[in-house]
Amino acid sequence: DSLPTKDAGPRPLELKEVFKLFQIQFNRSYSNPAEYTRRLGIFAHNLAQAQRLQEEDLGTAEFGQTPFSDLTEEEFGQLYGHQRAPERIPNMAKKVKSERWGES
Amino acid sequence: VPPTCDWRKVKNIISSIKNQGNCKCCWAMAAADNIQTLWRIKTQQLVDVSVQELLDCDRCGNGCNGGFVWDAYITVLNNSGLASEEDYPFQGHQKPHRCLADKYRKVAWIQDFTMLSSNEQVIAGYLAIHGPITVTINMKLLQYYQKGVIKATPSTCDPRLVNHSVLLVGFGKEKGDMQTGTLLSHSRKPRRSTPYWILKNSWGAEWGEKGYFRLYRGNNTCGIAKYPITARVDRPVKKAPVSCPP
Repeated sequence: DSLPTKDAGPRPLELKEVFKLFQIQFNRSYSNPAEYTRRLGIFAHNLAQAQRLQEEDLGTAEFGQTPFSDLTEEEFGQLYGHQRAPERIPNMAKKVKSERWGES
Repeated sequence: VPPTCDWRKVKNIISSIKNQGNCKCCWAMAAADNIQTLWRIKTQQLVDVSVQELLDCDRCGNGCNGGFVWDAYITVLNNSGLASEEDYPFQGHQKPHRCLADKYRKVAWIQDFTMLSSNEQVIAGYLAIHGPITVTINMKLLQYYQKGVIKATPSTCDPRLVNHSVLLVGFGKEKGDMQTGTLLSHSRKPRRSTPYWILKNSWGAEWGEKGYFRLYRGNNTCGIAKYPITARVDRPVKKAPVSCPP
């Protein structure tokens, strides 16, 4: 992605060092140079996104590098979000098998 | 409702932070944690309950591909309880195994499950009296979260699009940091004290505040008040209940 310069965060040289540290800290390696370059771009985008969230947040939260900083938002959602909860909980009949009290 | 509550401070009630890895089982981990915590509070028995049973015996059979906490409670009712983590350990593999619940002794069970009011004061009161509950939130901002209290608006975190279940373990209020005179390098807005929820995630202890995170309390940040659901765990009573005299 072409990053707007003001949001690009650290300059390319520093960015690669930051990314290197990220890879070491979270034990990340990429299968080929093209994948590395792609992940570096995603990483830079996510740092800029974190900076924007930081400015937008109305609380005291701090955003920045996390174990998920080399994932796109879509990849993160697919990996960690269960299917979206329905607008309302489906009605369900609950029945308990055991009649005897004190049993599970 | 007390001003603050933190179940992590009670010894042996909240278990260690789990890591769901590549298995989309936050819903099963949150429900198991809820049942286990309530069981420990009610009985003082330090059980560790099986997440894998909820994955393998879920009525949708999705295993690691996602699910809902309310289905987890139905599984526990239908199986008459949960096996121990030791007997029926978490595998985290993609496809669901067949259900092995009948093979193992149950170490904890529930009488029912219920959804609380979406009033955050009511939720806080219930949490303080009975114990941790599960909530389901929009997890979008968590990808970048490091620490502090997230206070979002519906435009930055849509409260209708909830897709991640976690355990609500307490609440508190962060002191305001009114700047007196000194200009900080970046212009920090002077803040009143910030009420927050304390939530236990299942992404490992390297993430967030040692595996936990905090959300603003009072404006349904990220949809936290949409599905507050908890098991009902009564003290196991051996003798028959008193019956009403004719």
